[in-house]
Amino acid sequence: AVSGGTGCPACSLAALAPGARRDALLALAKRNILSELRLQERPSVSRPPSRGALLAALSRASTRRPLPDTPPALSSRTQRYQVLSFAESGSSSPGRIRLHFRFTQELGRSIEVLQASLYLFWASPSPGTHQVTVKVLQPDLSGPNITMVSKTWLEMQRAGWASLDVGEAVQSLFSNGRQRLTVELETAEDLGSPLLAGQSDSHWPFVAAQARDRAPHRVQRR
Amino acid sequence: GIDCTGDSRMCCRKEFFVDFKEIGWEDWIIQPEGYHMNYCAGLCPLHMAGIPGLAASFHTAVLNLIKASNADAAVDSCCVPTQRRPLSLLYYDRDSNIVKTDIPDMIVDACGCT
Repeated sequence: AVSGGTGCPACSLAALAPGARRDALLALAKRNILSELRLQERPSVSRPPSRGALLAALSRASTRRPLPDTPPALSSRTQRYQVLSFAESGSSSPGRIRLHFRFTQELGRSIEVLQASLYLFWASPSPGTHQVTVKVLQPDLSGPNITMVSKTWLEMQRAGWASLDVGEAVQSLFSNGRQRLTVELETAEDLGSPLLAGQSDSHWPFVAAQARDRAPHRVQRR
Repeated sequence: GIDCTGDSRMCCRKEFFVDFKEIGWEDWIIQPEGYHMNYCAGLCPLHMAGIPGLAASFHTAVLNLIKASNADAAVDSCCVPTQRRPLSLLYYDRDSNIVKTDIPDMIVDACGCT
């Protein structure tokens, strides 16, 4: 509506009464932001993470190693994203915990994952080195089966945060149009659940990912 | 670029701030508190074509004026953004994940005539 007519884009805006102009600009601002974020409508935030979890995650994520430089030609127009996804608890049994991470479709096939790390806080009740088996699982789209994408071991020596690279798993998730990543953690049964039980919100597990829009196809002239 | 003042009729940058609280978006956009959108408005006489604000050369204006006087068909010149910068947003997405991104070219910093 703003750019209608044959004149310049701002001409029809100038012709509007101040109130209508303000409404038009607000509508334009909303539409631009949603469109650039690939959202059909504003998200309704039903279960925001606690302030403690958010601050801890931002603090941990900001201390990661920097990404390699992007060529200037790409970086100027390539939109980048940093995503923090907090775990939802799944089924658990003594010594075994399942965590689910959900990613929205808007950040799906069109983005390239540059880096993704899973952060876990270990509140060990006993001293010594403990091994945690970390399995990254993806549910099959066609049925109830679950595919194991990777299996790694973490050695926890003292209480604190540990991180694990899950970049390939998250990229594979996005490439296949899936939205949910499942992580299964296994510890020795007699330890209880030092990864979740009794922990404050600020120690809640999360995945921190960095991504960017896929580079457009480039045509080379010879 | 020139910022619009009360009596300005020539091409200039008008400031326009979108307060996220005012439009009810403060629950999903964590930072910033608003968007300095800004926009361009004002007249662009033909001899001002190609002039990004007052910083342009006087000679360019004179040459354009001569060209305009000699032109058989006038070509419209528009007041448009000549300099823009990204808007950084920290927000909750549909799944309550936290996303930080820089949307390019969202904030109008300067205006000029095409």
